[in-house]
Amino acid sequence: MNIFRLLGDISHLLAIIILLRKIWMSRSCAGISGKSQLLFGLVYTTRYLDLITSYISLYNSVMKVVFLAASYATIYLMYVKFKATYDHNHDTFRIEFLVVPAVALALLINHDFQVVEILWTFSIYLESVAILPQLFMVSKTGEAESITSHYLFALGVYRGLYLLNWIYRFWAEDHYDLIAIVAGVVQTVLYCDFFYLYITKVLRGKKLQLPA
Amino acid sequence: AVVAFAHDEL
Repeated sequence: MNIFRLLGDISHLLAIIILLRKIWMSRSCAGISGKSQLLFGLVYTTRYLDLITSYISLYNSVMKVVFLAASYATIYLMYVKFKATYDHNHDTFRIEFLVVPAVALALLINHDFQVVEILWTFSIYLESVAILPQLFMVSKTGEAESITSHYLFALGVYRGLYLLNWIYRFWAEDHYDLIAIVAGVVQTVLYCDFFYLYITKVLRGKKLQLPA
Repeated sequence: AVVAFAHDEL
C-alpha cells in the first residue's frame, strides 16, 4: 500500500458516497445515468467474487464489501425507490456495445483462462468504459449539476491516482499488470475532457454547461 | 518479476 493507492481508494469511496448522498438528500436521481450504475454494479460483482476465494487483507475485504453494498444501494435507489425521478429519456446509451466487446476482449486477452480470472479481466475492461453512458447523458442534456460534476471528478481522480500507484509499484516493487495499466490509461483518458470542463467551470462557481 | 495474479488492488 502506497500513498497514491490509498488516496485513489479514498477518492473512489468519496465518489460513491457523494452520489448516494446526493440521491438520498434530494430524493431524486435526475441527471444520473442508471446504465452507468448498472455497469458499475456488474464491475464490482465480477471483480470482487474473489472475496470468497482469496483473502488479501482486512482493508481489502472491507472495502470490497463497502463498494458492493454502495453500488447495489445506488441501483436500488435509482430503479426502485426513486424510480419516478429517473431521467431515462436521456439515458439512451446502448450498453451492449460496451458489455459485448468487454466479454470478447476478456476471453481473448487475459492472464489465465480460468473463470475467476476471466471475470476479473472482464471487470477491468468494463470499468474502463462504464462511465460512458453517464458522460453521454451529460453531453445529451448539455449540463450537469455541480454535485454530479463532483462525483465524476472524484471518480476520474481515483483511476488517475491508480496510474501513479502503478508507476510507483513498477519502480519500487518491480510489479506491474499490463491489463490493469492499459485499461486504467483508457479509463483516465476518457475523463480528460471532463476534467478540463470541471476545472475551468465548476471550480469557478459556474455550472457545468456544454457549448450549444 | 511480474506478479500477474496478485489482484491485491481494488
